[in-house]
Amino acid sequence: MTKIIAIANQKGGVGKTTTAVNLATAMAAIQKKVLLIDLDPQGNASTGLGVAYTDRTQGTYEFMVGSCALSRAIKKTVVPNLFVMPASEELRGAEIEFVTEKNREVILKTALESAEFDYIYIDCPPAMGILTLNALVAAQSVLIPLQCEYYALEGLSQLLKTIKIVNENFNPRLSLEGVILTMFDSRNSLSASVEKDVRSHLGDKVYTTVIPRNVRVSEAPSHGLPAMIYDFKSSGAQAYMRLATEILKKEEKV
Amino acid sequence: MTKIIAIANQKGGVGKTTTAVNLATAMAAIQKKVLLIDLDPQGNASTGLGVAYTDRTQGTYEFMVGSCALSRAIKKTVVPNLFVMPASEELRGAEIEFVTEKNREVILKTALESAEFDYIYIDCPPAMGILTLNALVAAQSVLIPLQCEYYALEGLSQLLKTIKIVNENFNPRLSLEGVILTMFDSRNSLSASVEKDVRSHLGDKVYTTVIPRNVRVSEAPSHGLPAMIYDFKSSGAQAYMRLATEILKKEEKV
Ligand SMILES: Nc1ncnc2c1ncn2[C@@H]1O[C@H](COP(=O)(O)OP(=O)(O)OP(=O)(O)O)[C@@H](O)[C@H]1O
Ligand SMILES: Nc1ncnc2c1ncn2[C@@H]1O[C@H](COP(=O)(O)OP(=O)(O)OP(=O)(O)O)[C@@H](O)[C@H]1O
Ligand SMILES: [Mg+2]
Ligand SMILES: [Mg+2]
Repeated sequence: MTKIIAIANQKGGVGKTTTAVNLATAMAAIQKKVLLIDLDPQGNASTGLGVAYTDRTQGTYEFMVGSCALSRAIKKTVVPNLFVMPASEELRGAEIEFVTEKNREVILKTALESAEFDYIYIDCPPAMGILTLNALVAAQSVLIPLQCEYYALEGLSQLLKTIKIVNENFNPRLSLEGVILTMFDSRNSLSASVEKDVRSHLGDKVYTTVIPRNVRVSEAPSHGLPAMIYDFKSSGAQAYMRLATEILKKEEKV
Repeated sequence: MTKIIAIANQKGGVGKTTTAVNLATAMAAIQKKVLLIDLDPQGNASTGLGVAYTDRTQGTYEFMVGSCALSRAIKKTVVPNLFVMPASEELRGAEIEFVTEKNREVILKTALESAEFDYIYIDCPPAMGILTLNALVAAQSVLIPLQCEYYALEGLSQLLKTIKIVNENFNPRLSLEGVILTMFDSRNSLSASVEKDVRSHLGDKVYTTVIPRNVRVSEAPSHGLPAMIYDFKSSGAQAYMRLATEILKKEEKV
C-alpha cells in the first residue's frame, strides 16, 4: 500500500523542499521505492534533485490534467529507488486555472490512484491554495517542517486548524505525520525556546530528531544534489538520516 | 505625491516581512509619513508591529472590499509617523474570492487612490497570485528582498519576468525599485557567491547596503517590535537604517 505524505506549511522558507528532497533520499537509501512530487511552481525540488530545465516539460501539471501518463511524468534521479515528478512551467497557471474546476480538490488524488510506491512525498508551495489543498486531499498524512523562528511558530496553530478542516470536509483519513524542527541554531536562545514551546504543545508529534542549520545543506541544491549525496558526513545530512530511521521505527510500532 | 512600493518575492522566507517592517520604521524615523499594508494572510507584518489579534478585525481585506474606510483600517504603531493596515482573518479567503471578480487586479489600486502618505509599503505573501498581483498593480515600484541562498537566486529571473509582464499588461508605471540582499552570512562562501552573481547581472539595481544575518532581527517579532526599536545598535537594525539612507539618496539624484 503506497503511503502518500504531504510536506506542507504555508509559512515560507521553513525547509519544506529541503526536507522533501533529503527525507525522500534517506528513505530511498533504506531500499524503499520513493516518488517525490514537486507541486510548487518554483520547481525547487526539481532543482534539488538535478532535473534540467529542459527535462521538465512533462511533469506534475501535465499528470494532473491527464495529458501525460505517470510513467512519462516521472524521472529517475541520481539516487537509486528515488523518482521525481518535476514542476513544469504550466504549473504556474494551475492555481488560478483549477479554482473554477468542478472537483478542484481531488484532481491529484484521482490521478495518483494507480501509482505504486512505498512512499510518495508531495512538496507543497508556501500557500494554502488549491495546489496545497490537492496535496492534503491526496495524502494520508502531513509532515510539517517548522523553522525554529518566531514567525514560523506563529503560523503553526493556523496550519493545524486547516488540517482539521480538510480532515472534516475533504479527506477523513488525513492525520498529522509529525512536526520536524528545522534550521535549529544551537548558538541562539530563540531556537531553544521555539523547541520548548512546540514540544510542550504537541508532545510526541514532534520528532526527537532536530535538523541543525548547516551550510552544506544549503550548498547542495546548487550542485543539483541532495545533501545526503553532496556531503553525507555533514550534520544536516546525518540528521535527515536519523529522521528517516525515527519515522520507520514509529511506523513499526503502529 | 504618495510613493507606493510593493515588497515582493514569490520565494518564501527571504525577508519580505522583515524588510517591510524595518524599512518602514527607518523611513518613519527620518520623519516620513509611512503606511505599511499587510497583504499576507499570515499577518506577520501585523505581528512584527505589535498589532494584537483582537485589533485586526478591520484591516486590508475590509478596506479592499470597501466595508471599511481607510481611517478605520489603519492603526497607529509604537513608531511615530508609522501606521499599519493589519491582515484580518478574512484575508485568508481573498485569494480564491477575488479570482472571479471582474476587475480583480485593480481592487487595491482603486481603494488607495485617496490615501496620502510619503510612502506606502505593501508586504506581499510568498506567491504570485491575485493578492500579489494587486500589490504590483497598485505600486509604482517593486523592492525585492533576496536571501543569499541558491533557491532564492533561482527564482529571481522568474520574478523579473513577472514584473515585466505586469508592466506591459496591467501597470505601465511599474519599475524595479531595487534588490536588497538579506541574511548575508559572512562566514560562508555561498552568500558571497550569490552576491557576486546578482551584482554582475543587475549592477546598480542591487543596493550597496547588505542586510547581515543577525539573531536580534529574528528575536524582535516575538516582542512585537521592529529590530530598530528592539535593538537599535544591532547589525541588522543598523543595516536597515543604512538602506533607508541609500534609498533616499538615490531618490534625490533622480
Ligand atoms: N538545515 C538547513 N541548514 C541550512 N540551510 C537550510 C537548511 N534547511 C533549508 N535551508 C536553506 O534555507 C532556505 C529555505 O529552505 P527551503 O527552500 O527548503 O524552504 P521551503 O519551505 O521549501 O521554502 P518555500 O516556502 O519557498 O517553498 C533554502 O535556501 C535552503 O537551502
Ligand atoms: N537579517 C536577518 N537575520 C536573521 N534572521 C532574519 C533576518 N531577516 C529575516 N530573518 C528571519 O528569517 C525568517 C524569514 O524572514 P521573513 O518572515 O521576513 O521572510 P518572508 O519573505 O516575509 O517570509 P514569507 O515568505 O513567509 O512571507 C523570519 O523568521 C525572520 O525573523
Ligand atoms: Mg519549497
Ligand atoms: Mg512575510
